[in-house]
Amino acid sequence: LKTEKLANALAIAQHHDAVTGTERQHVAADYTMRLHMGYVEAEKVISSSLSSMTNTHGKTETSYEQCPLLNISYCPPSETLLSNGKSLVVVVYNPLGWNREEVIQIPVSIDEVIVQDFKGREVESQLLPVTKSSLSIRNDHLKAYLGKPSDTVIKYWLAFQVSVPPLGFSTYVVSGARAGARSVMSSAFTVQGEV
Amino acid sequence: NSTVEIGEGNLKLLYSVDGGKLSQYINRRNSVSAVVEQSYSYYTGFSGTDEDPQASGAYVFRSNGSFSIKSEGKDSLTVMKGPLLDEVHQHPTSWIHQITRVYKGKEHAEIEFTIGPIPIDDGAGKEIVTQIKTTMNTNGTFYTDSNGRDFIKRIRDHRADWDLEVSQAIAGNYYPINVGVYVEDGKKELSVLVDRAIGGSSIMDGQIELMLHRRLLHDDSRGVGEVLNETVCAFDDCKGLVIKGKYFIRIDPIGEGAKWRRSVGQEIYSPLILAFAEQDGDDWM
Repeated sequence: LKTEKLANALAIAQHHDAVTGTERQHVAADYTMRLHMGYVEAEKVISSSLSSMTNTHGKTETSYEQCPLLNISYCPPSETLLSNGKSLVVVVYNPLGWNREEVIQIPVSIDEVIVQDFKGREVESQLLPVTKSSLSIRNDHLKAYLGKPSDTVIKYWLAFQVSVPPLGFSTYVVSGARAGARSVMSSAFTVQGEV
Repeated sequence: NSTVEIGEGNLKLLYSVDGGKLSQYINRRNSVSAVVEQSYSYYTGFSGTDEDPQASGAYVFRSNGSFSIKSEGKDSLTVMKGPLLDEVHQHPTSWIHQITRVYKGKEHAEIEFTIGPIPIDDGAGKEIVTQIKTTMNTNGTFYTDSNGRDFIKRIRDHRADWDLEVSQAIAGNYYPINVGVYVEDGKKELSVLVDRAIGGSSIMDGQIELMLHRRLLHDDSRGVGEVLNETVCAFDDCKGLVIKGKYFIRIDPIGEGAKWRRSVGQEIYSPLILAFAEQDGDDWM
């Protein structure tokens, strides 16, 4: 497992045309391809590292997936696992040397969700409806990238608070809600004119 | 009843109901309050003439007029409120979508923009900018980072070490921004952090502008040999590029913004890494 393709891609992307976006289009496409190759290679290293770090009880090593298309609201593990009745394990790694308290968001297709930390304590979470324009962007780009629309339908963004130690990771488990515990649904309203 | 307030923590943003625009920034912890507007506009690219042949292109920024982007149809905003964050969704045109987020535990506003495909059917290349306006009297001075290092003082229409003759009122005051830009008026400082290398400036006192996307129709004949008009194709259907990113706004009492710019500037370029796995029932890892 190496990260040499990523190193090469990042080195090439320091050219002044790459930084400013003044390269020719076929060069932009080449940068994209090299960065993608680097990402795919590094993803395996990350998955292997996290698997090694989280395997503290001598169980079979867990295989981790990432969501490189989260920026277009596409994340198959979070969309499909929850709807199949399984729980989703989310590992959050902090590459900086200080503690981070942030809110992360993942797309989900169900509306009753509970988030727990590694000790099983419930973590505050919030569901935000996915807007039509986000869905439109998702569908347009999935057609371009995958050649077909997504098999799943997402309804909400699940937001929850994470706390991650310096240069370390935290683990959260997202499950379909049981009685008495669920995410708070956002109150949504539209203002148009003076109404 | 004339405003909508978002933010469950110290930071509150007020939007005017009539027009759906951001109108005020309030931080209850440090008593900072400021009138703030945020809008979009574009510069059309200069196409070159016999007398003045240098066209606006990938390398050369020569604007040929500035046009504000007015909302298509009725102004509207959709607000989502909850215990962790509030969101404001705005759609000023069919090709600009914006989500403003205020997190309960943070004292900055996060603005996520989705822009494109930039329309060119009117025959004009466009460079899209967003403007954040305040009433601060900043005396022509602003500060931009130097390729991620120190923030350097910039004075509009002025260079410290030579007599500048301004021939491009906008481009002559544009600077590269990798981490952020800020202005101050002796009492407050308005800081903006970015998630990518972009161009930006403070063209008017109290204002910061960021160039977020560009689509041009002329080669500037400075070497690239191609028009900056990138497209994405699916099934032989090619459209102009759609870009998506974030920038972050905060107003501090004078002297208190540097810590935020340094720490959050680092966090923006070192995001938390997420990895996912499945788990059966209560089989805890």
